[in-house]
Amino acid sequence: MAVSGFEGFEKRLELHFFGDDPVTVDKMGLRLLDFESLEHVLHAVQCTVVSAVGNHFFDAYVLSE
Amino acid sequence: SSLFVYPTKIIIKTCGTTQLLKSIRPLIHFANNLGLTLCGCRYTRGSFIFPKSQPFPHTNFKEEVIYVEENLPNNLCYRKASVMPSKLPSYSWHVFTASDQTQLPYFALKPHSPDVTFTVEVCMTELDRLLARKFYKKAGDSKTGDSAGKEMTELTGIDNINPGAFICDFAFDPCGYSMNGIDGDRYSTVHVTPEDGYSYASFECVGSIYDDQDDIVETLKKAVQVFKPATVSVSTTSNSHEVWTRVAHAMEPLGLKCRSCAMDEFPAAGTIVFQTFTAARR
Repeated sequence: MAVSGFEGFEKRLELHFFGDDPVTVDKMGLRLLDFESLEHVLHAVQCTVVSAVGNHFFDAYVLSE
Repeated sequence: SSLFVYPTKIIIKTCGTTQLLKSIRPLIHFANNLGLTLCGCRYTRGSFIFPKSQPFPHTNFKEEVIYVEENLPNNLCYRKASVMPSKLPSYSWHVFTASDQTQLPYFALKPHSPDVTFTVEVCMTELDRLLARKFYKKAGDSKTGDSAGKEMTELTGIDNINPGAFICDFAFDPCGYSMNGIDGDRYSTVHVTPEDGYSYASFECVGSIYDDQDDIVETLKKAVQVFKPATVSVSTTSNSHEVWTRVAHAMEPLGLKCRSCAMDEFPAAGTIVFQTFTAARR
């Protein structure tokens, strides 16, 4: 196999959800996922969180493979 | 790589040889525990530089689509996979979308209305070597990833792409950089692999047809100027003619000539326009 370097081109996945319970959806919805659950998901993707920030609208995480 | 979590939307964007699609099943499970049900999925990627290095289920697009379909619930019945071509053989845009009927009535009611918000995904290769070198940590530099990342952000002008955004950045050893910008309900993100021979950078942001149309033009210009790439592809999720013609306007002053433009419709998920540009001197 040709010697390969680090693959820059990303894979991008966007998932949309809807909820019957207006409280969950209007307030925080997926943002209620605890960090342990997020880490479980990221473990499946071989990633870890190296930096995080959030505001009124959403949470943003920088990941490392 | 980046993760963005909204109340009803989650976006994961990873580079390298990660098995991104393996996140679908656990995410659906945890969201269900919160009373949330999946109603839409969009998977996109360019063409890998090292496709043979990709593990299952990413060894080819057909295998990715099969894997996604096997992990989606049946209510997402409107599905489409498409490989959007360009005139550059190693530049295609791979798209898979799936939606459930609860979204279709909305979309069907306004089949040709311009999508209000849109996502712009920019992929850049053959970066300017001097500019790419700015994304290497200095030998013996004891700075943490955070502080080295902050230094790179300021040194390269990435903080000027959207001066109103709060930036969360990180530099990797010995090279490489990722940043997320947050500005109200809008994210932006930059990922850089600066190694010569396979240098790559991406920029992604969200726009709206109600924005001042020069906003997206200026943003894209500044983002591409950071890297001065020889080849750029831009994918926009908008059926507004205005949006993707503006993308081309943003590239021309940078000496980048449009070489291809492909458009495709995805049921209950809207339109995607895929454009490629190369340095006009070619």
